[in-house]
Amino acid sequence: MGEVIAVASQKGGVGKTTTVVNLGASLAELGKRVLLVDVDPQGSVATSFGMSRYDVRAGILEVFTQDLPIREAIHRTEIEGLDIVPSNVWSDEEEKRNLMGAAAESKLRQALKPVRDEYDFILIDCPPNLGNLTFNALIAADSVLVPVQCEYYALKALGRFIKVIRSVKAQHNPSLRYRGFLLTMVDLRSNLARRVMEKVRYTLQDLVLDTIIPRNVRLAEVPYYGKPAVLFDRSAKGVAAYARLAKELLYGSTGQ
Amino acid sequence: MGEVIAVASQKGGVGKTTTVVNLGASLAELGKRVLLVDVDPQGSVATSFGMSRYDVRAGILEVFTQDLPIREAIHRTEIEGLDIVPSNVWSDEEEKRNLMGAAAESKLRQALKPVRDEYDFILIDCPPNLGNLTFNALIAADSVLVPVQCEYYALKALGRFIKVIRSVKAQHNPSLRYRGFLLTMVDLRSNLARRVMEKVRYTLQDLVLDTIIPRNVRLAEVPYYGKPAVLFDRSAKGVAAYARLAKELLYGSTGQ
Ligand SMILES: Nc1ncnc2c1ncn2[C@@H]1O[C@H](COP(=O)(O)OP(=O)(O)OP(=O)(O)O)[C@@H](O)[C@H]1O
Ligand SMILES: Nc1ncnc2c1ncn2[C@@H]1O[C@H](COP(=O)(O)OP(=O)(O)OP(=O)(O)O)[C@@H](O)[C@H]1O
Ligand SMILES: [Mg+2]
Ligand SMILES: [Mg+2]
Repeated sequence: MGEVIAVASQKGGVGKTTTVVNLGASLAELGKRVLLVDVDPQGSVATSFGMSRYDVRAGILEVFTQDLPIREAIHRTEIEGLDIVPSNVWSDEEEKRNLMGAAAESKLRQALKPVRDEYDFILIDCPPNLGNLTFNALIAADSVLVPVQCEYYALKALGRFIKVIRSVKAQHNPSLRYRGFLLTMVDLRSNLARRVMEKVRYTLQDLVLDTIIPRNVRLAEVPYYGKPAVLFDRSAKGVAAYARLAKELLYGSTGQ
Repeated sequence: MGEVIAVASQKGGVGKTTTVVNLGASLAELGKRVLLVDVDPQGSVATSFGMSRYDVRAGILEVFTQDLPIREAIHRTEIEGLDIVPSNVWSDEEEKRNLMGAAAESKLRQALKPVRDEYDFILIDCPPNLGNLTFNALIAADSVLVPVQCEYYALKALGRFIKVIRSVKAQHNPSLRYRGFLLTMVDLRSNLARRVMEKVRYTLQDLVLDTIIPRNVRLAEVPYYGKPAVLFDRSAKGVAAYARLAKELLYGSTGQ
């Protein structure tokens, strides 16, 4: 029985896509069967695997708007056991009319039912807002993983996010739980990052994952190479961090 | 007659808020009258001026949903000549029901009419998506300033953004023009940043502003101090860069 994890934050640029892509690759490297689902119209997951619009047979758009069985939108990747459902909302008019507003909030949950048992993990990449698509992901998910960039705007965004989770749990998905808050792009030499880290740990206590993702340029090169970092630089700091995160999610605290 | 500039990009975390706040402060320092309008439900502009929900009498929410005259939502800041209309969408349900979907796309343009002549510049901070609020800003604006983080996902996002501008011009706001593409968070020691910069300049040519905004931790401390960087470290690299940007917008190319 696979676990569905929504990777979400309304704050932009905190590492949602980078986490979905590289955590997914790390879990697959540990022998797990993993599906990445991109519900962000930006389509950054496809970009991370070098896919252009011509490589995408069908995607999340048809699943949402034409009831396409999600199995038809699944694409294999270079990594054994790692599949993706790309976001193929290529035009904004479509995004606004069909996706952002119209789909029922439990659309994705229904769509994922037939394939849940075929994967150990399903990771959902969310857009940087708390609109309909993120709601769909939170309603489909068993748990939510929240990347937190160690900066002040991202810190301030947490309060609102926690409120939304509470209301989703109360009104739509009572079994939704936190998988954890993940500190990302951490530069330990920076006082600002340390201050924010301390504050996040003080406020959120055990909900903060042990694993920290350091700022590492190799992670930013994923969309350049069109593949997760483990495929082009296995020795990178960022790759090791996502491998630790995968183990923490599988086996519990790393006790760092 | 004031110029209305939308600061927009659907890519998250590229420096939209940081640009609105610090460019606004720089223009005010040069004696211009400036209004910052935040249409992003995250409310990062208020955070940048240390305002909590208790400091906000009224904001963009009442302007959009209760036809409050925008003058009633204007708040003074510590900087002479710099005013703000904060975003006060505190709850997401409100955001989804009232703001994201319902408001007519020309709502903001109508709302700004009575105050346009009282300011030399009106800068609009947009959310990281191409939904209704960003459309409102693009329809209200004379021009659009596009922060571009020097990384690959942000580069890939440009194509879609340019398409949206083209369609807004064709269908809603024919006089909308580019104020320019602004390279942000630039670390010149990084090959990745140089490669992306070259690509942006090669593709967008004269549309790329001369001024570059370097990565500078003082800019990231704005939400910690609750004021634009010029007020707590006038000597910072980031402050000098936004001062150069202000001059470039006022007087034309800096010829860098
Ligand atoms: N640990 C890291 N070290 C260095 N760069 C990183 C790291 N994590 C992410 N990045 C880079 O930072 C930027 C933001 O990350 P990413 O796009 O994954 O965030 P996001 O939350 O998915 O953004 P959005 O809100 O736009 O969807 C990207 O350019 C990415 O390559
Ligand atoms: N030139 C810079 N140097 C260092 N840090 C910066 C710089 N510009 C922005 N930042 C920091 O990077 C993060 C992203 O910037 P900011 O929040 O302004 O982007 P945004 O595009 O408004 O994000 P969102 O899409 O969430 O609205 C913030 O933590 C900010 O403090
Ligand atoms: Mg993303
Ligand atoms: Mg912002």
